[in-house]
Amino acid sequence: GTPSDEITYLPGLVKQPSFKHYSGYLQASGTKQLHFWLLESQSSPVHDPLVLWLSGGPGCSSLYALLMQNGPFRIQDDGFSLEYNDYSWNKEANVLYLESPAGVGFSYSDDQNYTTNDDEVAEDNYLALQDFFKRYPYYKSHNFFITGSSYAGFYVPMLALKVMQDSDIKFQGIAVGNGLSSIPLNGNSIVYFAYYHGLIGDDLWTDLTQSCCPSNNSINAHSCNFYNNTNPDCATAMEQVSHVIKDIGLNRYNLFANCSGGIPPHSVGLGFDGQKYVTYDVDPPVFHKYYFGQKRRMVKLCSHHKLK
Amino acid sequence: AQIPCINTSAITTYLNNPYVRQSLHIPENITSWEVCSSAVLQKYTFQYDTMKSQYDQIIMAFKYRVLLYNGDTDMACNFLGNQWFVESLGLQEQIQRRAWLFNDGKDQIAGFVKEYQNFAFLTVKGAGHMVPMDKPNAAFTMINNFLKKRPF
Repeated sequence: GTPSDEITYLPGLVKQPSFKHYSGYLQASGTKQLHFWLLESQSSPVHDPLVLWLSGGPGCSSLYALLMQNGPFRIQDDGFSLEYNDYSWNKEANVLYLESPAGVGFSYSDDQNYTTNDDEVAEDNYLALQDFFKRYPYYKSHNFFITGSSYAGFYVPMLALKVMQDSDIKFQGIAVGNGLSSIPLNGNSIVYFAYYHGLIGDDLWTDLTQSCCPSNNSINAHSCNFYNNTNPDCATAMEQVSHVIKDIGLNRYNLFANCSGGIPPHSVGLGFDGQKYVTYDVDPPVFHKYYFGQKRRMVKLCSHHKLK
Repeated sequence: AQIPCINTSAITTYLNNPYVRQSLHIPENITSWEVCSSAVLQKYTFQYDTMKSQYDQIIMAFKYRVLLYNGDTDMACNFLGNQWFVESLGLQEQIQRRAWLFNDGKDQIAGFVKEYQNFAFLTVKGAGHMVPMDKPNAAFTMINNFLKKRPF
C-alpha cells in the first residue's frame, strides 16, 4: 500500500488490527478529492477479491457502513470505543469504502461546488477508482466487485458500465443491498407493502384501489399506479399512506425496530401552538412527488398561519 | 442532516475526534464529518427514474454476476419493488425461489432467493435497510457466497 495512507494507529481499539488499512484521498474530476478507507482482507489479502462499497443518500457517507454495518470495527455508544465485528466483510475480501460524491463525509472539492448529478457521480467514481489503481497497482490483478446500498442502487450499475469498458480491471460483478433500482416501482410497491403489513386499513385501501387502479377487480402487482397518478382522489389517499410511513414515528428503515429518539414531535403535523411545521429530511427520492406535493398543499391550507 | 429514527451520534462523535481525524490523514481544514450532507442532497439533480437500461447492458455482456438483496422489513427501498424490478428484466429463471440458510450453531433460514443466469435476487428475513447491521451473520454468509461464486 501507499505508506503515507497507512493507518498506523486507530484510536478506540484495545488492540490494533492484524490487517493493514489505509485512509487517504483519490482524485476525481476538477478539484474534487474523494476520501477512501481501504481494509485489507483478514484472510489472504494477496488473493482475496477487492470489493468497492458505495453508500447512497444522495449525500450519505460510506463510513457509516464501515463503522456501523459491515466493516471490521463497530463504534460503541460512548462515541470513542471500537469493538471488532466478527462478521466483517473484510474477513475474506479487501474492502474499499469510498465517500462519494464530493461534499460527503471527508470528501471535498477545493472550489466548494457540490452541485452534481447521476452522470457526474458515475464519472467521478470512475476517475477516483482509476486513481486508486494507480496508487495501489497490485489490486489490478484482483477480482473486482462493486457493491453498495440504497441510492447506490443507481451509483453501482452506472459505475459498472464504465468499469466494463476498462480491460485493465478484473471486473466480476455487482451486489446491491436494499437499493433503489426503479423509483416508480419502489413508489408503487410500498403501498402494497404497507397494506400487507397492516399499516393501512381497509378503508384507505379501498380508497386507494378505487382511485389509483384501473378497475376494482383487477388488483394485481402492476395494475395500479400509486406513484404518479393524476387523479386527485388517488393523490389524497396517497398522502395518507405517505403520512403513515414517514411521519407517525415508524422506523422506515426497519419496520420492526424502534425509532431511535421515539416518535418525532412533528409527527402529527401540528405544533403545540397549533401551527403547522414544514419538516425536511434525507431519503432516497422515493416519496418526493407526494411528499413535496403534500407540503405544498399544507402550505396552501394554512396560509394564514406563520410557517416555520 | 440526520437519518430519521437512526442514532448517529456515536459515529459522528468518533469521526470528529481530532485524534481519529489525524489517524485517518484528514486535512485540518476539512469541515466536520456528518453522516449525510444536506448540501449535497439539495444540489443534486436526479436524472434517472430507473436503472433498467443499465442492468440490461450488464446482463447482455453475459459475464458479470449480479446480486440484488433486500432486508425484507425496509420501507425506504422495499423488497417488493426490487422483486418487481428483477421480474421486469425478463430473465430466464434458473433455480426456483427457495429458502437460503446461514449457520448460527444450527442451520437457520436466512431468507429467500431466486436465481437466474448470473443473477440472484435474495431477501434477508427480518432485516431492514442496513442488512449487515441487522443480520450480520446472514449478511456475511450471503456476500461470501456471492464473492466466492458458491451457492446461496
